[in-house]
Amino acid sequence: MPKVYAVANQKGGVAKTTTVHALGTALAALGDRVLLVDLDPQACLTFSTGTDPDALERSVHDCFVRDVPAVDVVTKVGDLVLLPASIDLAGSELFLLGKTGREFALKKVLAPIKGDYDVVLIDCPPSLGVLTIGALTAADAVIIPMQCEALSERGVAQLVETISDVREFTNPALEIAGVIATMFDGRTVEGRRVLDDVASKTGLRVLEPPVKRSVRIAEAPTAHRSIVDHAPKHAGAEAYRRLAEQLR
Amino acid sequence: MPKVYAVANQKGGVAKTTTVHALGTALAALGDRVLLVDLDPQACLTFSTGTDPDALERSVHDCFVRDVPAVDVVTKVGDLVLLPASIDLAGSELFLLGKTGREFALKKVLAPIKGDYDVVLIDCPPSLGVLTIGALTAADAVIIPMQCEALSERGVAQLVETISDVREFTNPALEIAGVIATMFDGRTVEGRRVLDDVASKTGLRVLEPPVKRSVRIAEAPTAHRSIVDHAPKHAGAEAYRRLAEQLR
Ligand SMILES: Nc1ncnc2c1ncn2[C@@H]1O[C@H](COP(=O)(O)OP(=O)(O)OP(=O)(O)O)[C@@H](O)[C@H]1O
Ligand SMILES: Nc1ncnc2c1ncn2[C@@H]1O[C@H](COP(=O)(O)OP(=O)(O)OP(=O)(O)O)[C@@H](O)[C@H]1O
Ligand SMILES: [Mg+2]
Ligand SMILES: [Mg+2]
Repeated sequence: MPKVYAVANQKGGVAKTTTVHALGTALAALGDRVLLVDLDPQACLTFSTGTDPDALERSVHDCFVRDVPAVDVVTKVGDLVLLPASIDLAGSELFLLGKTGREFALKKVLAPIKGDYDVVLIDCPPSLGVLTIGALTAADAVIIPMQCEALSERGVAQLVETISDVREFTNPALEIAGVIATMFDGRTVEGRRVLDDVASKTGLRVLEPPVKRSVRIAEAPTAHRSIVDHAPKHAGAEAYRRLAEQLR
Repeated sequence: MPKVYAVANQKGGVAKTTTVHALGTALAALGDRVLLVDLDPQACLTFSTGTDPDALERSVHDCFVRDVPAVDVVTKVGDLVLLPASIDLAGSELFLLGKTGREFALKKVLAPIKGDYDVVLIDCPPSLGVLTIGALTAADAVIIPMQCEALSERGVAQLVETISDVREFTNPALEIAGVIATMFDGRTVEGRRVLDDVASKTGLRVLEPPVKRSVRIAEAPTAHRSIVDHAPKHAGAEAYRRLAEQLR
């Protein structure tokens, strides 16, 4: 049975997608069979792997609303397998809001196929809505990418509260794997202050090392690669590989 | 009658909140009476002005679901007036989804008070859901902050499509003021490429100058200030002032 990770943080632009893609690539390079699940209607993960979300016949949306089996929707991308998203997924949110047991929708979609993988990584949208709750319900553990800046700080407590609710109601076994400091600016005191602040206030484990900010990481999606593939000797690739080893 | 701007981009972390706060501060310094509207349940704008969202008795949420007049909810913050958000606003989204004419909810909330201001700036959450649609329906024009990186690029076309829908159905007079290049990395080719790409594909006007990436801008919220107040001589403050002048 695979380890299923939800990569979540309702704050926007904290490198959830970048982290899912990089960790997935690193784990695949270590020999794991990896499934990536794109749960964002903006389909950035899907795009990032070189799959055109607007050209897809089917996406995870069809698994939710038309009961299409996930095995008929997943697509191979290099050494990874992707359950892709498309803009249709915005319709899934509306559809699921009206359904009993909606929190379990993703878990049900993944159940028949997850046995084929060693690790599943779910990329969440920047919200604590029904798609993220579904990811938290389907997961064994949560990875929290965090941009160590003032405006990101507040969200972590709220996310931890949401995780407690999910533990209480829909997924008692859910663990928190830890926080990953993303786009970390090592040159300033602020980054380290925010990280220590969050760790001491929430008691969350901080996974090491931080991933430093680097323009090459932002450029990798243009080449339809994660930094791990795009520039394997780059410090960011190295950081994500060291983080990936701790998730196996 | 004031000029009402919706500051929107469904991509996360592209400096919507930072831009609203900075432009608002710059316009107030030019003598305008400025109203800031926080439409994000994460209440980052509210926090950024030094208002504690968790200590608020009422927020814009109460205007939506309990018909509390906006005049009883707004709060003075320095030279600005703020219609604040709180986590309750997540409940507004659900509530509004069930209501006829929901797109006009914010417009109705603002109608009695907007005459007291020269400019209104609405901070949108990272989604194209009911709150953002409400902002686009209430606005005279849209400002699109854009992080000039590959993963942000795709979203702009989708946002422009949404704006066309709003023009067609709920706000025929809606204009696009233009794109602001935020957190701009002048040292690389990528940033300028993405900006030119978006401009040529969408025909959108690019407002000048770009706001360069600088750690001081990310630190300003810790002091409960925008960069314009926090470091008036800083290049980012200067950029936002020059942008503000074009919005009057
Ligand atoms: N270490 C890094 N250094 C520089 N840029 C980075 C780094 N990590 C991610 N980025 C870039 O920052 C931007 C935001 O990252 P990303 O889209 O992965 O965040 P996200 O949390 O998934 O956003 P959203 O909330 O919109 O889903 C992207 O353009 C990405 O390429
Ligand atoms: N020019 C800049 N240079 C450096 N950091 C910046 C700049 N502009 C904004 N930031 C920082 O980048 C982060 C994201 O900005 P902000 O929260 O304003 O984006 P947003 O689009 O409102 O995000 P969300 O989608 O979550 O609402 C914040 O920590 C902010 O302080
Ligand atoms: Mg993402
Ligand atoms: Mg914001």
